[in-house]
Amino acid sequence: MRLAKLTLAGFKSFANRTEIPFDPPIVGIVGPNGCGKSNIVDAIKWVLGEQSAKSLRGGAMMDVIFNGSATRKPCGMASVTLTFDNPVIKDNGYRVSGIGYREEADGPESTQKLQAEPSGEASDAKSETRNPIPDTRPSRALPVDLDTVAVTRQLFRDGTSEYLINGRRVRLRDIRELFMDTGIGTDAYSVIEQGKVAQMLDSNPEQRRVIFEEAA
Amino acid sequence: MRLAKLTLAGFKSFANRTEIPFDPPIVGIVGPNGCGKSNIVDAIKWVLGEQSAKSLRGGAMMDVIFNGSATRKPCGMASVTLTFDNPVIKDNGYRVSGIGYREEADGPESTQKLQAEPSGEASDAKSETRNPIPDTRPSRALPVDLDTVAVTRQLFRDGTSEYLINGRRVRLRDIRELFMDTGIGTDAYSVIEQGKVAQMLDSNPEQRRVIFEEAA
Amino acid sequence: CRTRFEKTFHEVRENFAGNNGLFRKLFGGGKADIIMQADEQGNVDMLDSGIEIMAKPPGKEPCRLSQLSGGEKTMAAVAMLLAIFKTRPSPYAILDEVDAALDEANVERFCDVIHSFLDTSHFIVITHNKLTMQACDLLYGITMQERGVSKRVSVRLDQVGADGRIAQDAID
Amino acid sequence: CRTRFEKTFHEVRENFAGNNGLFRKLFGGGKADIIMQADEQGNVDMLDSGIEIMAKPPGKEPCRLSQLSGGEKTMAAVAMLLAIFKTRPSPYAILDEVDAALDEANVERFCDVIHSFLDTSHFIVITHNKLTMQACDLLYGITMQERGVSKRVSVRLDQVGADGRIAQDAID
Ligand SMILES: Nc1ncnc2c1ncn2[C@@H]1O[C@H](COP(=O)(O)OP(=O)(O)OP(=O)(O)O)[C@@H](O)[C@H]1O
Ligand SMILES: Nc1ncnc2c1ncn2[C@@H]1O[C@H](COP(=O)(O)OP(=O)(O)OP(=O)(O)O)[C@@H](O)[C@H]1O
Ligand SMILES: [Mg+2]
Ligand SMILES: [Mg+2]
Repeated sequence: MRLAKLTLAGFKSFANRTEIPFDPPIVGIVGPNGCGKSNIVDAIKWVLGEQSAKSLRGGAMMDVIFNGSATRKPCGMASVTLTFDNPVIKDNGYRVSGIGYREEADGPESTQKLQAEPSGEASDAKSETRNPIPDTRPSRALPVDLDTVAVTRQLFRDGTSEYLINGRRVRLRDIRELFMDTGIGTDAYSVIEQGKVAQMLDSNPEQRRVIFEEAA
Repeated sequence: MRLAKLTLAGFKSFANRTEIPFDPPIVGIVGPNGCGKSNIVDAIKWVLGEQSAKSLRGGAMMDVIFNGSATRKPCGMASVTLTFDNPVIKDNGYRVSGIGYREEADGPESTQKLQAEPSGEASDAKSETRNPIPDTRPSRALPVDLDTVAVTRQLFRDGTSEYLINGRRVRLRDIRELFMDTGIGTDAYSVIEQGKVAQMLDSNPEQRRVIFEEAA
Repeated sequence: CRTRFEKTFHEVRENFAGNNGLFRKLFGGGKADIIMQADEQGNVDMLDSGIEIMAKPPGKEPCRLSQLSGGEKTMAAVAMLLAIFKTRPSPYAILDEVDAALDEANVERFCDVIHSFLDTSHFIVITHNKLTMQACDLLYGITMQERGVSKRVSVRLDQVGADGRIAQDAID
Repeated sequence: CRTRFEKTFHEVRENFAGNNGLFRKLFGGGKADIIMQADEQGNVDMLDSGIEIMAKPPGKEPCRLSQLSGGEKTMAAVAMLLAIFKTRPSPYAILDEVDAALDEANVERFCDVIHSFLDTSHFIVITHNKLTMQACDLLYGITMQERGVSKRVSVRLDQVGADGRIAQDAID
């Protein structure tokens, strides 16, 4: 599973729709002070479910929507999409306990449809999910039987906010479950924010435990 | 009044006696990571009376004494001296309410001697200080009638610590009084430690007040 | 839960402080250790004790993390992050100006070590440092040609000025 | 006490946010302000209210300090420090790698502004940045030729390697 690209529109200083592909193993981002580099890091944290405005360097969550410049009016909404490649894992025997096993409940239904979608008639399979189906899908890192998985978050000026997986509305819980045990989404050790490097170790012994617990 | 030079011996990584003159207006300090640059900043904070070991990046105050290296044994004491030029101020009418006016009390006495010393027989003047003497000394930035003022702090392995002004033992209170109203010694705005630039403004509105209060 | 934490702790410790661990790789020598803090009676409780880190840069005495210099602390933190990474790989890592406090000798070691992780993770590195830029496979420049509005352009190393400014020909 | 604080507050505000203030000098334009926070009833108490700082980099909308970038925040903090300095000069200032997050355009402005303060204060600047080194009148190198033991040597700019290492001829 690989990070494929990031798409931002109306998010902080990215007023225009901007695509940032991440094909090669190391991608560098450069530019003068204040040009928007750290806003990219905020966009990735936000789309993966970040709930604290302060940790996105704002006062309120609305602060992530482009609020205008000398030559432009503010945007009406912020939208960020993170796309992952999710290829079939050559049979390494690694089974992901995917969403397919989940009992039918409200909400995940839309995610459930994600699974069934590719083979069309599976939508009649609703009754079957009461009995856990043997997982015959090829194994992939993300428990979605598709080659690419696009996670989207949107926020409108009126305060409404949406999460989407491959274009279908889901809840934050589904996003968290999608990435469970993959190391994605937990900030403890996959994102080092600007100026926070030494802080990771400066904290007291109790806080350091948290980093280890996240990893466990 | 100008900062003239800093002398360190046995302080942190400065095992040998080291002199650092500060003659020109902008002095740059360079060198690879871990070579001892920030230890110089700690030395200046320490000699001016810093009481918190944590703010000197240590666990206990003893951590400021050179604790050995692959080729050297630890030192028995740490000593830092900060020397100021304290020239006569061309008569700009600015009178410093120097120590000369103070009523006789315990402690400042030794500082008092500092004033009297240069003219020899003044040591009999002790009885006179009961009545405030008219301050006939030429005015200087520091209330000491000498061209150079050297402030020293020493710490021994057995825990004893001393403050000295021009070689005479004084108390911390005397050092603080020496620098009162000169802007020296308060960290709030004359020292920016490594990694702490943005923190000055990151703090909450109440903490920002403190910076203004220090300046007032 | 206890065994899982214990297993992770020992793996991270080995990856961080072992002879071929990340601390020695980033510092080019020296020693380090991660220790569970014992309580007054000397007991260590895997699920509760705090974690202390000791570091000994090459040629120096061992000391607490707080006594390290700014650059040494950054290197120790990066070593810890990558040690955790080795134990629980994540598909991506984002480093935002992690190299700001490093001198060039440390930047070179930092880039070398990152390269040894590329088979399991993708790195996104934000930097002002020319050496780090050279270590990247692809460079994106972010410019604000229209003030207040960010735009992404692809750049080659020679199009990034000494001041991080993107050359005009990359923007067009 | 109240009048003293009030006087200092207004002086610093003018030095920081005024038209010829330090914010505009360091940012090359824009606007800033220092405001006493009012309580719910809208009253401001000079001796008690918190202090809020608004910043508007050139060409951008005004925003809170926390929304500024790393480099912008550094420049705002330096502007504030020097504004206080102007109000209450101190014989020395020590800046430890303040320029670490700055791009070269900002480093140049930073050095220019420092130069305008030299008649009242001495500056001691610790840096890895070549441009800042050039702005210094004298350079000292700190080396650890003997591992773990710091030694001071005088250096010329050409003796400081790209990696902050001091050339051998300066050490001898
Ligand atoms: N909602 C928003 N609308 C418009 N602009 C915004 C918004 N939120 C933040 N910004 C702008 O984004 C800029 C900060 O960008 P960012 O922190 O990404 O800079 P940077 O490239 O990381 O710079 P540095 O190199 O200094 O760290 C600020 O100048 C701020 O004005
Ligand atoms: N009491 C002590 N005895 C001996 N060495 C000490 C003592 N206290 C600190 N040190 C050493 O001083 C070094 C830190 O020095 P300092 O913080 O001044 O480095 P620096 O030059 O500022 O580096 P950087 O560029 O990374 O900020 C540490 O490596 C530490 O081992
Ligand atoms: Mg940034
Ligand atoms: Mg330092």
